[in-house]
Amino acid sequence: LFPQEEIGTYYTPY
Amino acid sequence: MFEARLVSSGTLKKVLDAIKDLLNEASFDCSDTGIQLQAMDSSHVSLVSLSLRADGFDKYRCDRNLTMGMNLASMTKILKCANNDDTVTVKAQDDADCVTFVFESKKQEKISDYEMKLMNLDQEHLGIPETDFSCVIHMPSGEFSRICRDLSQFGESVIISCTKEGVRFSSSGDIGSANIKLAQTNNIDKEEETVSIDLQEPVTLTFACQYLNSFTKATPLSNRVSLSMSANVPLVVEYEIPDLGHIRYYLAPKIEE
Repeated sequence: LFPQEEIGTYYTPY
Repeated sequence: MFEARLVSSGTLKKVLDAIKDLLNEASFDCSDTGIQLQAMDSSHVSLVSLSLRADGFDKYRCDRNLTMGMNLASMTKILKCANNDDTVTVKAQDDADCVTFVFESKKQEKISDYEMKLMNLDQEHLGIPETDFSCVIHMPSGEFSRICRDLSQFGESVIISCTKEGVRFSSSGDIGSANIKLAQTNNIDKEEETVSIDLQEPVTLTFACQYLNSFTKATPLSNRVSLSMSANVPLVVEYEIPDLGHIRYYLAPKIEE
């Protein structure tokens, strides 16, 4: 699959 | 004590079908307001967020907040034992290490129960802020499913381009290229077949077909889907589950090479 950012880079963990 | 009852097992089967492509296991967070699930797929590229409201169940009781970690393959095996029109009741004691599914046939002549061991899952939750998107597309879910399926024959990614004229889905690969354009429609007679676009500014983003196809496993839950997009943020694909809640999928856009 093409290079892709993880979804977690867009939202803050809590 | 936790107890949640749905008249139709078919609904729970559809919910499970909508998440089991992406998730091997998941934590169902139960409170007096309903059941929530948030989990990333194993590659952490997409995120599933499921919400089932307490008032959408035929009976709902949750005395203490409870997190039930379930293996979704095991849950699938159990739900296969139910007919779609069986009533299903999901039950667990407080601090229980297992959950019970009770299936009752329409005429109550057959009642079966299945107990499943719960798992302790260490799942990370992400805070997702309410966002104003540059464009929100509302369209028939079957049409979206068809487009994802058709375009995934051409390439591994789909470009979604939304302007005030309409939305264009494109894909290309070794065999050639494909473009599907949808214009906004104003068919008041068949509202469920309309395509509508709320546009603040035009957006073009690229996404992996594989994930979009997994999201469309929710199609049987709703005849409508919405796609919310802004530049450089995850796509949100939302299916409203009538009278029960919603399922949302978040997918990171492809990084520019």
